Amino acid sequence: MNVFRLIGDMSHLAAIIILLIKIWRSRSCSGISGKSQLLFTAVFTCRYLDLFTNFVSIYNTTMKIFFLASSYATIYLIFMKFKATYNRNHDTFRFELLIVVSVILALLINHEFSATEILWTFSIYLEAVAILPQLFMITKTGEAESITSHYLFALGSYRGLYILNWIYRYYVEGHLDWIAVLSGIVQTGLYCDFFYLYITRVMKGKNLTLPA
Amino acid sequence: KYCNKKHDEL
Repeated sequence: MNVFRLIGDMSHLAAIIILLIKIWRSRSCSGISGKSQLLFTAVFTCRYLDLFTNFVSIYNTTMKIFFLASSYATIYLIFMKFKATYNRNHDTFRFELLIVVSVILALLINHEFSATEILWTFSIYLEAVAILPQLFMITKTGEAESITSHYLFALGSYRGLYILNWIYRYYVEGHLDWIAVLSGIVQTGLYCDFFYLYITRVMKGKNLTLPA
Repeated sequence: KYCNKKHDEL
């Protein structure tokens, strides 16, 4: 554990909590892509199956359980409890495509051809692109509530901080997992436009509206 | 050097 990873994890945790608070307080999931949330739930489910087989630390186990539980809670809020507020007609990204491509890539490019390893690899590839339905939805509506943009900023920063963590681990521990690193770079790259808008608009107290 | 003994990250 190093400082970059710790802040990264805290940023990830903050993102999830911000999203839950937004939905719970406003009793509404408007502006949130249910498809991205479904993908994140699939990501956590496939990746954290090792909860049953591989103990790392109390911290690791606790975080995994929290991420799993919170993602299922989010899905429940969007598709059941507050489903009347879900903007289904704006959430039109073909997310099946992301799943198919991630499955194929995971079968072709992995560290080891075993069930758990392929599921882990699939979760890494899918996580890299899971935000696309959400970004697509914002592009379509042309705006996002500020709390939604705080959520996205925390979620995007998390993988960016992981990149610093991987650089650190490479030099200090000789640890390099290029599947995670390359996917993490893609994942962070997808947020670039958003980061720019967030810093130039939201941080100055304006709303996140896309230039026409 | 490549190392992938276990996935200890989240």
